[in-house]
Amino acid sequence: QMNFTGDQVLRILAKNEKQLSLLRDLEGLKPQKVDFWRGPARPSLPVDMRVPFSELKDIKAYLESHGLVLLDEEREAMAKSRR
Amino acid sequence: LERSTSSFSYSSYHTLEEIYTWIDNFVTEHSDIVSKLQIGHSFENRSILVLKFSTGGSRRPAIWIDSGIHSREWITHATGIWIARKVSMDRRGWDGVEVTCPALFQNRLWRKNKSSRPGTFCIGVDLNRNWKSGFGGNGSNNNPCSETYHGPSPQSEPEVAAVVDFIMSHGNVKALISIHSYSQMLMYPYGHSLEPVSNQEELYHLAKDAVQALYEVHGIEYIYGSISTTLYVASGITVDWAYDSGIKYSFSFELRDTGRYGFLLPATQIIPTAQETWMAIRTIMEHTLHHPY
Repeated sequence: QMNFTGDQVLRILAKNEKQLSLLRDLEGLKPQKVDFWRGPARPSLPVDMRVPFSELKDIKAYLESHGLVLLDEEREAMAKSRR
Repeated sequence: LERSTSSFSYSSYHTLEEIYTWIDNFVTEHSDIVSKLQIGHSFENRSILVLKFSTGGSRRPAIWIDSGIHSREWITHATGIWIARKVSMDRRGWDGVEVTCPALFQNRLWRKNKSSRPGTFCIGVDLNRNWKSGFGGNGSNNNPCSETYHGPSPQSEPEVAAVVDFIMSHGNVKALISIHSYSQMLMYPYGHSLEPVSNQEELYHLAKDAVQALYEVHGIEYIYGSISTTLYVASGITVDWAYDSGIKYSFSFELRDTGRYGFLLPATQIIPTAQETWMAIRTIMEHTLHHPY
């Protein structure tokens, strides 16, 4: 059976259609790098996206490069965990 | 293997094999009201089974419930099983049918079926985008790698074709309820269009009543409305096909939760979810019963 250890499900709140479109681009990648639990629909609805552990770094970099950043609380929690 | 349903845990998730064993035991124990029908095979050649609840007669007005078209929505399989037991215990004089959906063994977070075609790298078609109404429109995808890939043509998938054939040949289904997760929503057609259906006001008020009945069980809040205005535009979906085929009361549930656990809803929430969902379904069923057409 597949093992999902280390995978993360990210909840993304897109500001506008342009950001939603960036997420839709991820869906078209072959092979697929992410698995949408709640797909990109409209800006008022959150997008839930499972990211395999092996793709986390690339996907987060992609999101950050397009202005989709982790919430401060999570950054703090990650920093604390590293310390 | 269990020899009866008395030792079956309704508050746990189960494998397909366990569910199929439960079905056989359940039918044996309630043979006066429940029968098992095989209506076709999945792409991987597994039996597609329907439980029929009936006090007799043939092609009486019926209500169809499917609970688990998408394999990773585990809470829907568990809820479906609990509801089947509840219906047998209530012993009302209605005809109802329920389908189980093959769950997948290796990837328990898989959404689609497992169909493959020569020359296509990715596998699987979204069985909730393969229906005829609005097929191929917005809210579905022609990319085989997409989770919402609609397939090469309407009803191309054996799972969908089997259900369509069954419902059309029955000819007297008056309500269709399709259960998914997650998001805590109760919705009616259309998904493929923003255009309201002809009895939109009736469906709106029925959804409102059903959601209220659900809320009164454990205080869980659902939003409700048409699929396209509540969630998103989605084409080729089950309830749109059902409505366009003349089934006036067609509803789609999205069960718990709103994303804290998503598909990985803890098993401790199975029974509460099933209890509240049942009250909403009963509301829809009773409205159907009292508004024959």
